[in-house]
Amino acid sequence: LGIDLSPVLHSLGIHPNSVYRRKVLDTFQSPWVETSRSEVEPRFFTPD
Amino acid sequence: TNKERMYLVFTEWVKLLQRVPSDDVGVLVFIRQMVSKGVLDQSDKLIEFCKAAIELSVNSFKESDPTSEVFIAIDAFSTLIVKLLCLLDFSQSTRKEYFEIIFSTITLVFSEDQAKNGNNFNERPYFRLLSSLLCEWEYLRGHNFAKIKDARARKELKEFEEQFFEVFASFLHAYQPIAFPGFSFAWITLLSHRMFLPRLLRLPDKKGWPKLLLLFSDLLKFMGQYTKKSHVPDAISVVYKGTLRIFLAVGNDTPEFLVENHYVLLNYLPMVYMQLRNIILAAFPKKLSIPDPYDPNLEIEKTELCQDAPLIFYDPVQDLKNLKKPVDNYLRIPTTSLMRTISSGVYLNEYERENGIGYDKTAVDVKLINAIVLHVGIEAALEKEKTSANAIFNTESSYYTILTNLITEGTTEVKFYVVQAISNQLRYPNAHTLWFNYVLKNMFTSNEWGDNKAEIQEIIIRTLLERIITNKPHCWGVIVTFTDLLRLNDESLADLSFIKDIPEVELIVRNL
Amino acid sequence: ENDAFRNPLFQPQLEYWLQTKRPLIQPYEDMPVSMASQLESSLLNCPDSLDADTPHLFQTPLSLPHPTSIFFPNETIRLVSSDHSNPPTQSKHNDIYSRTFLARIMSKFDLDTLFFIFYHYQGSYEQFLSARELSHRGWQFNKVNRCWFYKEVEKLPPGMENAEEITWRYFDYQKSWLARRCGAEFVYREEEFERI
Repeated sequence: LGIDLSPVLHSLGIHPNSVYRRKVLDTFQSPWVETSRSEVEPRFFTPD
Repeated sequence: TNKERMYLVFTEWVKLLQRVPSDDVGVLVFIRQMVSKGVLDQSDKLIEFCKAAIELSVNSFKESDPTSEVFIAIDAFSTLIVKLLCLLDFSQSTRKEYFEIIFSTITLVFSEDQAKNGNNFNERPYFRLLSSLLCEWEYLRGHNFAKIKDARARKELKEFEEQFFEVFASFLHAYQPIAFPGFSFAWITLLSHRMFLPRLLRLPDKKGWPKLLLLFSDLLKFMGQYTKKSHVPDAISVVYKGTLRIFLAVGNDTPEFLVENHYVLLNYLPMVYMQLRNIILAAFPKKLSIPDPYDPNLEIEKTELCQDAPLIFYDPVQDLKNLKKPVDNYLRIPTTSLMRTISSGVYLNEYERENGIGYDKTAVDVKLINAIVLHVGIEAALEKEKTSANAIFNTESSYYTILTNLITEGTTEVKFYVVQAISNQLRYPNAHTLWFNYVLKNMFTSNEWGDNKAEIQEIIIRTLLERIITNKPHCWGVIVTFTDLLRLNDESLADLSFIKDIPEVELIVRNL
Repeated sequence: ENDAFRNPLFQPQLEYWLQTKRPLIQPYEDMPVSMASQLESSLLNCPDSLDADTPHLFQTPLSLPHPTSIFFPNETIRLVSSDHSNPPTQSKHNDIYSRTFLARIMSKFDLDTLFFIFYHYQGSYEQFLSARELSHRGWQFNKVNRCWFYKEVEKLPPGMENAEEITWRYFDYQKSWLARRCGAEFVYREEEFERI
């Protein structure tokens, strides 16, 4: 039957009702919440 | 010994990187000297050096105080790999070959480590090696390789990027959980790595998609193989949780990947994973504004979006095997003998295990049935564009009859899988959803089934219901189709005998 | 016949590699005990977000001498992710960084702090985020003199000759560590400014 996905989406930083959709894969810490306790440095570029 | 000398050189490299930034000229000079002084001037030496470097790095991890910096040597090795790919002269061999040699060496050391250590094998240093490799590559290629000043080198590296990810993905495919169970959780983490998954999703011309499909298939196959009705190992439950989150993230960032590859993904996804199946099928292209499927005034035939056929990345025609000609010929000119060939061609020679709800094995080639149904749908939508809607919204058309004949001439199992395959196309508003909605509605009310009518109706209701009673998301096309069936004047669903037989189901139907 | 099998450098490890192919070709019906325990072991050692973080072998020292620098740690603080309860509100700054803790906390930092991070943590992710935040606040970076500039537009009361008065400010990071007004001779040249 599956589960209520709201908390799962919340843990991913996905807000389905928000008008603004933000990408989450670029800051994805880990497939599991338990191993996502610190944020990871995403890609970035600094001009010379 | 030779090995000890390599240990020394590598140790110097590690120390150097801790003293200067990786862009420093000293780093460039060090690498130049590695080549000129004969450390890395031939591929055999490259293999020996990499072996020594990995062994040293992994041992360094194992022996380090866990609270200290345990990955220094490993990170240094990752940096070395990317620097070599960037700085060396590749007139004799290609970057791809060079990268493959390095990766092969890593693979052999990795294989030996896990074989010899069994349960004591620790995946973390190898995970870190690959993760840092991805990070170093990202640092190099930032802003389309803007850091590379030499124009020719920049051009070469841009061209190499696709191969970089292809090689990485190929080796990741070889490290899949079925082959290396001791690396499973690291593997899943790598597949969803922020420097890997979004890059492959967004490579130009969808170049990364075939490899991603392969990797997702590996994951789903693994899950499927060890999901038993009687018992799901705890570890597999955890795998599922992670897989769910990854699919939700992909659905958020790049729903097109799920939309265009639903056929492939569902071929490997065990059917008991109903919610995950719905997540894949409920995906829709980003800019689309979907009408409310619960709107009582909604008429699917008048929904504008249903004029457009969905994009399909992997053409199911490739999976039709020896039925391709009969199917295509039948669609052009339907004959009984062609139909007989098709109907008899969907069976397996041996049973296959399949953990379904109410069954545990299959005698039919489910993948083949999925391919036939989707192929017919694709052709029907094309036919509509070429000629007219009447050519396909017509119970006499070969597009419709090929499906009804499969059902008439097939066992209950075939009927079930054909209906499942049709329902898999009831997704967001598009031309396939529209046509298959028509097909299913007509199948439900048709009187050509004779004594089999109740059985077919039951299969249709079961198939749609099991997709609706799960937690969300639900597919737009399934909701609309089920609503259409609920609204039928001539046949009230709640009065059907197979519904009345099970009070819980009768209650659900009456409520709906 | 394959070359790989004839290369002595690949022996004996190739054997171990080949063994892993067996379950792919002939899947087990039920998970063997050995596989189950390897899977458990993998679960126990599951890499976490720290394992997946970007490596930094060379720790950049503070890039410029600064009188208060002794009060600031050399290491960046490993910020722990807090809950993502607030849905995105600003559409203008809706990039991949906007939902990270570090970017959100920087939006609360003083200009002073942002400039400090920018000039003293060169090449770092933190510098990048401070530049992003400054840019969001309307500051522009001059590639020539490496200063941040701000265009102040003041609406004048009706009846005045001009509708608005424009003043340019820049942050003097080299001497006074203050935002100063640009002199009357200042001319804005778009090509001198970095497009962020």
